[in-house]
Amino acid sequence: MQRGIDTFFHRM
Amino acid sequence: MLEARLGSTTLLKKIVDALKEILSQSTLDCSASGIQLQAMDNSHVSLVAMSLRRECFERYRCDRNVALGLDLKSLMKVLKCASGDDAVTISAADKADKLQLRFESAGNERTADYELRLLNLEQDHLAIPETDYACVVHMPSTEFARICRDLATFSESVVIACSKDGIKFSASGELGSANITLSETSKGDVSLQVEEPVTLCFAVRYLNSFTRATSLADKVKIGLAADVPLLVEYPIEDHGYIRYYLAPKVDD
Repeated sequence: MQRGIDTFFHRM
Repeated sequence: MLEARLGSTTLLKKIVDALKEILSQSTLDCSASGIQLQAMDNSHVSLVAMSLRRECFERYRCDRNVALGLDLKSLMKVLKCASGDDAVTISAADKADKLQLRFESAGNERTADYELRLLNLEQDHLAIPETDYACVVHMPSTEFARICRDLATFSESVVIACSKDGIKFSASGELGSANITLSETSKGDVSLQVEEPVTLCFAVRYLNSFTRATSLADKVKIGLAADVPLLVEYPIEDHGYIRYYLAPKVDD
């Protein structure tokens, strides 16, 4: 399963 | 206002080429310290962060922070109007809706001015934490590009396993399987700094997109740590970089 990059780096 | 001059348009073409497969549109954030860009691809699996410090430019002036929303394909069309050895100056007034590009030939006999319409793009910045990568590998950028290209023949996914013995790239599919291992070389073109071994799985098509930056740098730096995005970093001359981050795949 491909995870999203925004599950690691959060919105500022 | 912003005014930034590069001695060669080729460098700017290489940078845009390294971005435009992952990003169709993006915002350049210009400040007194230089030009930065950060954006995710459309599917939010990877992230690109670029930095060009003011020292990258022959001349650089930015009195007030400006955000320039650009369509990268359109920018490339304008850059194709220049010769590689033309100097390029990009400029924009405060709150501009157009970017000016001026190309000057080596002997200054020819000056060409273009305007590119700017876009109002939503800015969606992510905070990239400082990461202590358990494995840091430096290798020739052409070698990394070759491995990514070759493994894409076998599978959509590539497993990267790094230990003190080497970095191994593996892919397997209907066709068969491929395993490529690089170990540290005495001449130093491949170097490994390994605190602990790491094995992660990634979608190879993103890696292949990252290798569009190959012409920017002889060496590429790869950072791996358990359960964090992969870092693939290409330096841009002495004062800049493009960093690509790719989220790992996990078992279903």
